[in-house]
Amino acid sequence: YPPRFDWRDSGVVGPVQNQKGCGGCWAFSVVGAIESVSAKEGGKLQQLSVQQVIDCSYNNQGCNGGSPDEALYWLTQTKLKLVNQAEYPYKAVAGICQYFPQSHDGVVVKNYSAHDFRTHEEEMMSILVEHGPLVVIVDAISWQDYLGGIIQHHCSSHNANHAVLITGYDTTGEVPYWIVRNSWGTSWGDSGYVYIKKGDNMCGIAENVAAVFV
Amino acid sequence: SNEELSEGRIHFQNSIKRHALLNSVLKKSNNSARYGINQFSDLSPKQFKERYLTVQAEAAPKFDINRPGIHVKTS
Repeated sequence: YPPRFDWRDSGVVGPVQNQKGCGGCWAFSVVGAIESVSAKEGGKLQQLSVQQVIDCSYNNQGCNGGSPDEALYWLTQTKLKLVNQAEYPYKAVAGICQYFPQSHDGVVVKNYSAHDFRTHEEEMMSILVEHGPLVVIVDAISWQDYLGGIIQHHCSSHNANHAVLITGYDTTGEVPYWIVRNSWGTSWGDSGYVYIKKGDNMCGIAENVAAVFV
Repeated sequence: SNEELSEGRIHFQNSIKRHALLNSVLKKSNNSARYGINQFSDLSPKQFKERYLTVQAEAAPKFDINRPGIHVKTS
């Protein structure tokens, strides 16, 4: 696989989102991955409804938090069709689940994988290139003050608390790093992105890595 | 309210001290992370954690290089 790779270059990564005051990062990361993998598999890149996942994923807690693994499990079990964001727009508060008929257009998650790649970040690169952007859970305590650059220090891996989407990596420079899309708007970090040193499980980025299949 | 404003100011001042610390102890290089004022600077670390760091983490099975198949949760 190449020394530098970013799914944004293939036009299959949607714009950075802003979860605002809702603790729904778990839904943003999952929906972001589904959007990208769906586009990669030949569909057009479309923004899918994060609000649908927040409202309907009963095994999570809406804007109070949740787990990407649980959301993916729920999506695969129910075969729910994820509809377009325009049809079920984001409100930044959890609400009542709105149902759509099975005949309605939408994207279905067929399967997913979730692994701990703590000592296998090289293999993580190949999974990313082969399957698409990856949902990961990180310890983002120090991200409160982040402005840009590659995080190489001050990022523990003891307490995973935030879900994001890895869209690529770059190993061409002095410090190899992961390219990560966050959901705190474009005014945070580098236009909404954060770069994390690759190879040391920095921020716990390799401990819970999910790939989506649509 | 005045109380909230005052609290926000204290958090902001604390965040500036935090930025100085984070930036000073870094190994300086062109691509090192930079820390400074952003939209979260008037929140305390506790408030930031409560509002934005809400993932319920689950342990994933270790990746086995000899069995790199799909793991699907079954219960």
